[in-house]
Amino acid sequence: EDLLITGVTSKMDEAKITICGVPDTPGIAAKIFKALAEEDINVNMIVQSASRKGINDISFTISQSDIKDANNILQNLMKDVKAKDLNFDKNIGVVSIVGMGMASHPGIAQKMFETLGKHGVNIQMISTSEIKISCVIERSKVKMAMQKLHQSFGLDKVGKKILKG
Amino acid sequence: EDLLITGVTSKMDEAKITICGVPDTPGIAAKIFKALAEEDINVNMIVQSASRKGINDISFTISQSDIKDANNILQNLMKDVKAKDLNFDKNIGVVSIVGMGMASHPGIAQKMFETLGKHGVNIQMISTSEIKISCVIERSKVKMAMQKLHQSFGLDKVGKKILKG
Ligand SMILES: C[C@@H](O)[C@H](N)C(=O)O
Ligand SMILES: C[C@@H](O)[C@H](N)C(=O)O
Repeated sequence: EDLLITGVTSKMDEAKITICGVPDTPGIAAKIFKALAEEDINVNMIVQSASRKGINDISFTISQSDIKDANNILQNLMKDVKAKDLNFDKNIGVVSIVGMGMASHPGIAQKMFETLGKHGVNIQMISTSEIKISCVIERSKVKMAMQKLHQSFGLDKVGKKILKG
Repeated sequence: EDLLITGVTSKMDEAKITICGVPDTPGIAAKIFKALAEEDINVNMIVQSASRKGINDISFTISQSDIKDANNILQNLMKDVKAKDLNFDKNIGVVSIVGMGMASHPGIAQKMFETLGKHGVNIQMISTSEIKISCVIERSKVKMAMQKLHQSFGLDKVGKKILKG
């Protein structure tokens, strides 16, 4: 499949939530996201990596305007899902490389991570798909990160970058 | 944005890799994925949730045919990225709900997780985007999970399900 990078985007109105130390057993994710959905809280990237020793963390982003509601819901749920900790962080931005055919081109995620890494930007969360590679980073670094990503993907020049794969 | 669910898909030829306990500092993700990209190893879903106390895990999937090469590369890299552990698991399948406009409809991820949860299917990894919600589960449960997901999303009936939102 041909690779097409169409742009770099950022979202500045998100907050990151991590529910830490839940049992890695069936039904836990269901409880958490049902509780949020029932209050109409829109959840954006949900990210869960593989567990360590039967315990797991689940991170996701929501709109900053939903923080208070989400906190109430999740505080009440913590006992029920045996969570050890609940963390909220508004001081973030989500930067994404957007395009097509990215899953079959190994160098794209690498290039995004390298660009961020070499400019001292820590990558807090990662989520990838064929059309989007998203990284959660510190808010104050989003503007600089966007400039560097534009440059390294050649998007500061006119037009989209199409690379045949 | 209207919600459109077009299908449920599964991938049975993937393996799950988790690099555990790396420092949550700039440049780590870059090193890992550069090393894999240099050997042309195609990485599919990359998933990293937020760290605990400056340490993080990164999970991703690759083709099962790349396990041996990926293992060699990552074993050599472990010291360099100060990883505490490296886990491989072939006994997985990736099931995904595919559609559009899913990010703005909270109930979809919930419904997928509930369907899996109530049939005793443990969700090992989660990655979501507007067009796809993917869960890594145990291989032997993929067939059953697919049937249950088809039913709960009404995809066992003719045609696609379009819900206006
Ligand atoms: C941790 C959580 O995802 C759990 N494994 C579940 O299936 O619900
Ligand atoms: C853990 C890893 O993602 C690290 N935070 C980095 O930026 O590379």
